[in-house]
Amino acid sequence: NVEPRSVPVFPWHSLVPFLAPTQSD
Amino acid sequence: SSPSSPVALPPFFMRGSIIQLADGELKRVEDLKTEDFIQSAEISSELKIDSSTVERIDCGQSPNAVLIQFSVGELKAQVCVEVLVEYPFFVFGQGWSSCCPDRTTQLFELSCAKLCVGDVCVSLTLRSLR
Repeated sequence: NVEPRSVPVFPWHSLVPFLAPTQSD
Repeated sequence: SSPSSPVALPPFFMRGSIIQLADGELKRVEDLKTEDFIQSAEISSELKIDSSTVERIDCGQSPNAVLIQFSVGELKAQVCVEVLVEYPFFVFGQGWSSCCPDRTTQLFELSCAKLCVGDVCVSLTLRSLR
């Protein structure tokens, strides 16, 4: 039996650095 | 040969990586558009998209690093990050861009433009922080 290889799926927000804390709106 | 050059870049920048948008849609990293980030942030309860303008690019402390100073959001918060020269940022309306696009393409097969002062990058902040 060959098990299907799972392909990693990454969330979209992983691609974007958190650059700054939100300042008060 | 050259000294060890650890590739500290996360695996999801490799061409062909599967990225899940906030609505569940799957796209390859090289196919992402500005709208994908905007729409994903719009339906996210935690994250808010912000624009970060590149103000300065200087040499970092290690040979392959750069210090990038951003001006973030309407309040122009000054943020400085040190990243490897091949680290890609997503520029509004343009797509992936790095300080050394040739190296990004070589390492990750990800087509990149040259990141320049004045470029406006996609960034995120947390909605809930007050």
